[in-house]
Amino acid sequence: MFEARLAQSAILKKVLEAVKDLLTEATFECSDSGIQVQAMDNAHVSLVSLNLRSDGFDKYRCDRNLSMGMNIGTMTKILRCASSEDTVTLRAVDSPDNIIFIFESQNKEKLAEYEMKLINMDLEHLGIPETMYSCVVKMPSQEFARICRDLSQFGEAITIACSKEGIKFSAAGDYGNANVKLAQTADSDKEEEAVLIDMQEPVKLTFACRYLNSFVKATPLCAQVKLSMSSDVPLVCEYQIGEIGHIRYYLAPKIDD
Amino acid sequence: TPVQNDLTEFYNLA
Repeated sequence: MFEARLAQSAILKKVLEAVKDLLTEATFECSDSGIQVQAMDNAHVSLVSLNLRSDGFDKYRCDRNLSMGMNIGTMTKILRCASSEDTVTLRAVDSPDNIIFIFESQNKEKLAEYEMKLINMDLEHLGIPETMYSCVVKMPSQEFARICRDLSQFGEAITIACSKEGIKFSAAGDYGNANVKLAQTADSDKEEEAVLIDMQEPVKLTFACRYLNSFVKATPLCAQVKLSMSSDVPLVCEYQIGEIGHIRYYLAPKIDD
Repeated sequence: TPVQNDLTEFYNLA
């Protein structure tokens, strides 16, 4: 028996919106410690790593480990049927063919059940080693989303250069070029508005806009985003999900031939 | 122009 309940479906709705552009299907691995998803986009350029800890759920029970292949499009449609304040419960038997989503209104007067067929999937897992990054930047997630959107108008790629002075985003294309510099904030009274840079060595990396613009769909999950970068390795873009877990996106850089 | 790399060039597929 697997059962996981969240008091408000809003978190799960936001998580689905944050992955649906990148993934068509994914395996949800459920164990005593929680729910984990690791899945690459079809082009194998980016990877989504989602972790929801069991202690972050209002109720969590997982009698034996389950790997459930889910169609992300269908799951997104089902979650859109829930109101943000509805309680959501995920339920499956031990060797499931289906998973059931149960939405209950706050006043308990409406109860909706949606059953979704599971799919058989080959589990592809990337071994990602613990990495010390040359630059780790924390910045407001809305600012990052804004910069990705604005610079995407100028080119297909954004170059991120990080030094002690700050972080610079730039894009160049046929119509011109653009760059946005953010300095490290002097006083971080408001934690959510802070730009913090932890730099060992300066880095300069180039990434495809279309993936960055998919990652920023996670913006409603967290006020801050963490970008971890080292030369010639994938970017890690991380959003905390309240007290329950995190979503990390990995993105392979574009490298000069 | 820079070339888009594949993630599997950086991490092993298990």
